[in-house]
Amino acid sequence: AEDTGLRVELAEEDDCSNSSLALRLWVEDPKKLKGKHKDNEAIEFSFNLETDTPEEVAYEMVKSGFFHESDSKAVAKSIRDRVSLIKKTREKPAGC
Amino acid sequence: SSLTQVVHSAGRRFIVSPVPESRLRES
Repeated sequence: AEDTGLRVELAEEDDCSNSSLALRLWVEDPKKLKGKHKDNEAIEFSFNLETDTPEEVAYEMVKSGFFHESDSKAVAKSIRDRVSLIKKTREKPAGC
Repeated sequence: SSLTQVVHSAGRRFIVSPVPESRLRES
């Protein structure tokens, strides 16, 4: 995946029984972001695979003051990449 | 450690915590 300077990982192990995931996002490379942000902070949030979109969550993070508007695309992309990976893992027979 | 919770108007809850040092800049 393209390096956005952001890292998104599962905050809890995925047991594949729930469409809602707990994800954690943090800034790995501040130089890749356009706006200011708080250092060394991880943001944990829920993401529903069926009803949520990465763009929507990124927008909420911007509105909540975690990121500058200009970084919302990078935030959305980071979430989208991780969610795609989780979905692919779930689709594999041995994924869960 | 201190945790901060922010609830967006849409209802989603964001929990802010410090990133463990071991997770920073790992490649």
